[in-house]
Amino acid sequence: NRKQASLLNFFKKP
Amino acid sequence: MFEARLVQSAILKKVLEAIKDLLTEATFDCSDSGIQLQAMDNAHVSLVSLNLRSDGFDKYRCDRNLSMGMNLGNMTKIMKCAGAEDTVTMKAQDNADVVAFMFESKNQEKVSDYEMKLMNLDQEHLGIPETDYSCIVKMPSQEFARICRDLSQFGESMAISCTKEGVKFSSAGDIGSANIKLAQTANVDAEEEAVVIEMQEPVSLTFACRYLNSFTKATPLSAQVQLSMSADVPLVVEYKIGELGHIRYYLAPKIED
Repeated sequence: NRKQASLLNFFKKP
Repeated sequence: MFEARLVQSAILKKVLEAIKDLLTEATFDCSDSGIQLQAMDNAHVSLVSLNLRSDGFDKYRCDRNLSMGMNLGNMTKIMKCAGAEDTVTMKAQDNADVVAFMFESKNQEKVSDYEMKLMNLDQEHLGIPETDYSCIVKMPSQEFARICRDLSQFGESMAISCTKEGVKFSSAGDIGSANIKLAQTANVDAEEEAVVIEMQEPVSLTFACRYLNSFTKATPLSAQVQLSMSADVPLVVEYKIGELGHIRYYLAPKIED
């Protein structure tokens, strides 16, 4: 089973 | 003073169709170089990055940087009032709380003016790291839309696997499974019909079909779409908007639980 990752895991918050 | 004019209002209508599935509101950042928009969907799974270059407009003026927060449902209502052949001009004063849309028919026999209230939206522009992607696939945008639609019937997610031989899309679920393989095209008459693969390393990633289907709302903007993939990073789906710019979608992968 796979779970949906969040973009916030990859891209930097300002 | 901000003013941007497009002879083909249809382009702006298509841009709006391409983003309103994912976003209910968004900030259009206007500067001397053009109009940019960057926003994530509510679930923080996908991101839309729109870039319209000032030199792609038929007329463009932006004296001071301007951020215009717009409700995209309301903007859609207004853009539906433009005829397919109309010219559109967007205008705003510095520090304005409204944006004006003017639609002009050919020969200027009909001129329509609409004003829309702007919103103050919280802006959080994410830093997207420069990435050398392992695989870049260019393919007809209609083919990609068709594949996303067809595979969505089988499961909530689909795998995209790329090798130098080709790209494979697959999905599985209660009713069974589906696999679609596209080989790199050897010879094509029309460039937009080509499937071209640039591969450094093979990649296989899994994505939610729902978001991919939303991205394909941009299909009318471009005959070709470009998919950029590397292991364990978000997919980039890019549609060029003629000489005007591009729309890019980023999608976080589904990962092992």
